[in-house]
Amino acid sequence: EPTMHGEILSPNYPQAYPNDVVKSWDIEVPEGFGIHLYFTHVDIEPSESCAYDSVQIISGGIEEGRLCGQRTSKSPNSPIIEEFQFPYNKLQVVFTSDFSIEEQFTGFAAYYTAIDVNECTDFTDVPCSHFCNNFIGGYFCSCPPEYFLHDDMRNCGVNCSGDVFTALIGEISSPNYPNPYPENSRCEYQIQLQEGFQVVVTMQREDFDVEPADSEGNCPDSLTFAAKNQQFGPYCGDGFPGPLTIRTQSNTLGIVFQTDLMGQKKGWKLRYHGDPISCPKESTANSNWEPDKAKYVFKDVVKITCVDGFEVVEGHVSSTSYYSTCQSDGQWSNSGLKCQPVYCGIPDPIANGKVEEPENSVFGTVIHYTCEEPYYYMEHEEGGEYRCAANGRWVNDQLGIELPRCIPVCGVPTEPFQVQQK
Amino acid sequence: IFGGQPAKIENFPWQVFFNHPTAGGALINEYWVLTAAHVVEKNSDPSMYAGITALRLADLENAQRLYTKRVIIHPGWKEDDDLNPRTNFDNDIALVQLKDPVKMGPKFSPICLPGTSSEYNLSPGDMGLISGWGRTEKRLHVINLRGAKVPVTSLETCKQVKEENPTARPEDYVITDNMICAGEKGVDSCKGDSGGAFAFQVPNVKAPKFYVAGLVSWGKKCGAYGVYTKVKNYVDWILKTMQENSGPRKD
Repeated sequence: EPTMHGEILSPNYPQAYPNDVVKSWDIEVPEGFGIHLYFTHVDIEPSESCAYDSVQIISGGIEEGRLCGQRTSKSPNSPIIEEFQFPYNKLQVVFTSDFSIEEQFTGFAAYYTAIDVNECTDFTDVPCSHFCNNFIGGYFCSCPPEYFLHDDMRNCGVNCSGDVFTALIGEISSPNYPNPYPENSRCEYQIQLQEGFQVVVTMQREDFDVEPADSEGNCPDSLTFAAKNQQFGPYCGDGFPGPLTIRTQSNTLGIVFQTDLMGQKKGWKLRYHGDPISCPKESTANSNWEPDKAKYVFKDVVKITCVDGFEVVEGHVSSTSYYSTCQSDGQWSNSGLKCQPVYCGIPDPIANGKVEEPENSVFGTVIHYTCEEPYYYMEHEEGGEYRCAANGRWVNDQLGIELPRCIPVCGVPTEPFQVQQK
Repeated sequence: IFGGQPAKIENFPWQVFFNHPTAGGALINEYWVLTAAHVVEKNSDPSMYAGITALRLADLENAQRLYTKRVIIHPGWKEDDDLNPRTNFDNDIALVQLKDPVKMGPKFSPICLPGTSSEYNLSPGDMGLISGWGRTEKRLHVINLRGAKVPVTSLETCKQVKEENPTARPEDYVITDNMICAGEKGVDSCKGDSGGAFAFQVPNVKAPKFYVAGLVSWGKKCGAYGVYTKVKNYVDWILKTMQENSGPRKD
């Protein structure tokens, strides 16, 4: 159990200590205290570097001292021969003796007490980001006005997070801008616009002054934007290093401004506005868009009309046009629909004639009907050519959709009747 | 056919054979056969074959049988009086509508109808073809189709023909402008050839092409001059009748 003070005596003290002894003491005082260890008697076999018999003082695994020989107080008013002070609350003392035939030694007597440590000044590492307050057995950190102590009870920061901007246009700046921003802070802002608008951030280069990057390019203080799946930044330096206009393609944007303890600068100021999400003006084949605009934005509706000979097929229904709406995600609805050539199907057969099987029966395809010559002829001379028309029918210039007729050839015998003269 | 010679159906692919009584007809399109009224006046369902040269039973079995849908006799045809021999063959023309269309080919092919222009007017001496399986000089009827080339002559010639065994008075025979007289000594149509086409070449066309100028109708005797129904006078009736009786087109 930690104690506030204690005594350590070598074996058999004040009698001579035995040979071949190794004995250690683990000293522990309450946390927040250091240890004052002092020796009032030292009578240990002397040797070079105390190589034979010794008492070692070890703190944190490091030997802080090693004693041997006979020591006496240097001050007549004090019994203390040797003393140590440690800002830690644990210490190990190890006594070692080897075999010796020489005269006998009485060992050592030492005492320790818990002493107060000034955590604010006794250590290299500063325990508090701002104000350090020492008290007996501990310390506490405190913060300047407008700052608050973080949960780690050591660091102070400003309360700069939580602002949510929903207006379609606005301005955001770092705390205290244009005065130096607070150190050791993490400011998180949110821009949340209604669906269908994308956040567009505009920044003046001179409105940005953040502690520049180190030699490895890491920003000690940084401004970062995050939208959907993309991140812009981190940015730092004197003058905004990123694009002066950032189109996020998202209606929400997270802004994080992170600072460390050092090097506060002027900070930054940005403007944003909501830009209606635009949908790309796609050049869909074989169709016309109405209205035809250079730019389409959220909620715009276009009527896409297939050009002659093309149709859009949805399930079993075909039509010559369809509607598409610019959606909040910048995509067109019904984008899967396409104008495709009208299909005229397999041409109907005719009696006493034939039609060649077309490779495809789509708009513009031309087929030819023929009659079974020489016994039939086509009723209309130019009636054999049909074209797959925009209405999905096979159409002839003369007959329209009517099929050609093959008429029997009359009056032509296969073999002429030869009258034999007698 | 008197004075004729053997022919093949390929020479007269429009020739239709009528059985019971033996007679002929002319195919004028896929659905219609033109014949003489007296051939079908007592037979509303004639038995017909097309595409045959010889009338052997085996040939008939392989021939294309034509089935009658309806028989339409010219309204000007006077019905037969059984008690007297027929002496009036005016309007001796009829149409037989077929149930099924004839598939044309080398043995089945229609003959053209005459045009109505004056080019289709026949003059004495114009030569036409007749064909049939009817009586010859030697036989009452023949197995193989026969054909002959006969000249047109004046109606007066036919009027002057004398019967060897008259069954009626010569003045009783009616001869009208609806008839064509044709033939020459020894070349003629005869019994059994009735209804067959009297075919002439279409005027002013390069390739030979025949139209039905007449139908074998009657004669006072065989072997000289015969009387044929003048089809040109009936073209309007033929076309009108076919149009009125054509059902919905099957193609």
